[in-house]
Amino acid sequence: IVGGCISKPHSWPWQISLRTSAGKIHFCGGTLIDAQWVLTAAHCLEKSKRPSAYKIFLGIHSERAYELSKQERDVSKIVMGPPGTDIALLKLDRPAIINDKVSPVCLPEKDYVVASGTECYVTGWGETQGTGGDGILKETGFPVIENKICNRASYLNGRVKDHEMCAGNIEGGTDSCQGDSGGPLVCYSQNKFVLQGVTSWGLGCANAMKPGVYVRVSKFIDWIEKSMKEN
Amino acid sequence: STDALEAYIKTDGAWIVKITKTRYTVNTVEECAIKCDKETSFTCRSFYYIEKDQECVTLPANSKTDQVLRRMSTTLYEKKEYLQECVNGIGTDYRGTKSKTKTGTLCQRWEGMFPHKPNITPKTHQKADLESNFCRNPDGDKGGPWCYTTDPEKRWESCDVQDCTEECIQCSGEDYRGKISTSESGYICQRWDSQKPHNHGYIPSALPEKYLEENYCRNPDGEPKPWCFTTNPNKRWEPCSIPRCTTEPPTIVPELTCATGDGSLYRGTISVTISGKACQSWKSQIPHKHGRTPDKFPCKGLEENYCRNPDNERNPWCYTADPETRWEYCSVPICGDQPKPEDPIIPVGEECYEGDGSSYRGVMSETISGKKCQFWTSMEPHKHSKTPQSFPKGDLRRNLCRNPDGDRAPWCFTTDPSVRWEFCKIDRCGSKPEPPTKPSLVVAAANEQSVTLDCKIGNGADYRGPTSTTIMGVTCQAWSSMTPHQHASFTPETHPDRGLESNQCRNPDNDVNGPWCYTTDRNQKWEQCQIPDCESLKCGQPAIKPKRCFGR
Repeated sequence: IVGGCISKPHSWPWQISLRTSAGKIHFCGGTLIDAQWVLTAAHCLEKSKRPSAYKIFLGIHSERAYELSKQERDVSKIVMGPPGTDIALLKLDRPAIINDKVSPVCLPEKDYVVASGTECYVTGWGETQGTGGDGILKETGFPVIENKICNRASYLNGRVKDHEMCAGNIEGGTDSCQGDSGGPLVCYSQNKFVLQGVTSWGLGCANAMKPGVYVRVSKFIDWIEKSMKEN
Repeated sequence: STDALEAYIKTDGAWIVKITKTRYTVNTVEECAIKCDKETSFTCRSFYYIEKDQECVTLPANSKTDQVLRRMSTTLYEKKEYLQECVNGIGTDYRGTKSKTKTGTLCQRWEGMFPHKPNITPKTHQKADLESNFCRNPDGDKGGPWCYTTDPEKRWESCDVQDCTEECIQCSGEDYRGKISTSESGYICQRWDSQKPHNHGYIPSALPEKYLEENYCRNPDGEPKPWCFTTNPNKRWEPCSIPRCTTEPPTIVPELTCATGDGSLYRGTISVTISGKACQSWKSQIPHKHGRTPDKFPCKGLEENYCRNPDNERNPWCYTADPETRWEYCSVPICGDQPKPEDPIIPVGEECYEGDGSSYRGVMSETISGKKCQFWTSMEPHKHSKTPQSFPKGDLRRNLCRNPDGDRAPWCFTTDPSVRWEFCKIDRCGSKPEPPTKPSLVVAAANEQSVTLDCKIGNGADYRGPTSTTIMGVTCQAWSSMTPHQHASFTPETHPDRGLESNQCRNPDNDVNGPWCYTTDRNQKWEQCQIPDCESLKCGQPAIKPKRCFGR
């Protein structure tokens, strides 16, 4: 996360760290949506299609993961999203223990569209580009930008698809970045946080008029439910 | 009788202070409207109604002429007729505030005798509302509303007030409220409240200040003119071709040396950005190609290379002369007392307020009825005086709930034009929490998912989770063990149905403080465990509340 601030420990209890099984090195984020399922970005899983290549850490605040609350899980199944979309589901080898440091986020209603200007939050252990907080879970908030604006020539020039959404500050300065991919974009509504986006891509990080792009989760509710049921 | 209210625009939580007024006791708001219609002592332009007191107050003023203030339980009703700034027919009913003639000459006051001695006066035409120096048509002139002018050479001139039936836009059409619903290629517009055929984020209920009605062309996002999503699946959106009004755009009071709010009225000559870069001329397309040209934004003062805010940005800005930096904000000084500069990071969110909430510095920006708060620096949709400049100690950042004026709780102006202000969705600290309303997860916790859900219901007598450390982080002693602490009351044998098989936290004695255990610390025989309440583990509701830092 570029800009933003260091989060309160365990205040985003659905945030997971996706790691290599070998070196247990963090490379992407993800979101706990159920005791046994994590939603992440498909591009995080490009290097290997083997579930055994990955590990999932839950309940941690620091990237080093020395907290006693850490839960470590293997991945038992990978379900890639529909072709051309940057979303994937990971099934944990056994359910996470849901407690005050590990709990799932809510999913949005099918096809729900977040109103332009709604303030939402992203979290992750990704690049900070010198803005501090490396190695600690950071958070930042910014408004959702309607695809119409985001697709203007001076913004992302038509690159944003219907199943994606943009969010960010027009003047830049704060954004998600490399290493935050797959992590959550949540918006607060009716007393709860709802997962509206999966961190996907951007043109650099925190550049003016180049907001981050997130997979629009509400477009994948049927796929998520079907995949979880079938697997 | 509800028809009586159709002629009015309603604003909750608002009133106007006026010496001239009449007070009535009525049974319904409709009765109050009828009182206003029948007012004889003055021209009734609005009334406010206090339902609890059944109090009705009729007024000669409205939000165009007087300051609207906030007041709980008071609803202001303004006659549409007196808010309208256009004419029907020859405009004998025009009651707007235009006070310049078609050639731009200032009108003489109707009561005035200089430079012209009028033969039409407020006394001779009592029902014509000949007030101030506003254009009127008391004599049915075919040319529409007119006035005596302040030019000694010209006794009177018509004002050329826009016709209400004429569909046209002033400036970029941000204030267009007309009913054109076809895009420039002839596609029928998609309704704003529909997501078909195009999904979109311009949701009328979330953006009430944008007047996204029916499928009418609107300009909610700083385009050069009104537009709409189209009903053609292959054309997401398109501008509408609505002609520009021939009448003069509304006059503004330009800010020449400093800026208030978002600086959209700034017309000064600063032309350097915050990092010291020179601005590119708005007319030029070099080094940056852009669409913010003076012809597309005719009312925004895009002259030379001066810093401006033509498109609802936070501050005046400009394209820079540096090819590497497309645009930047400018350092235009803020008018009045300089408020504390906005921290890049919002302080830790408070979930409740103390006392009257004057010290509340949390991040709530939603009212008790779920409405979004208006930015304190913004005058849309509600004009007000509670600005960061006038309340420098009030921490009036963004659109966060605050109590700058000693009301009884944090509040904000709402983005709903019909609701001026409301208290916010925050509880006073220590107030009784709401009883649990959703038992489904609790049931699941008790039965099916008790292995994965590490939480307690009530006092945790049924808790069978895996936690085996105390609140101080000490490992628990096994219930069957007698070292380091000897005990006899709570063992697997004495309480076979209480889950005392291992060293996990349990509550065999129904301790009101929840599960506990004997500890492995010789100096501490037993200690409570920290088991979260299952109610706090519902999806999306973190037990530890996040900061919700809004980074810039």
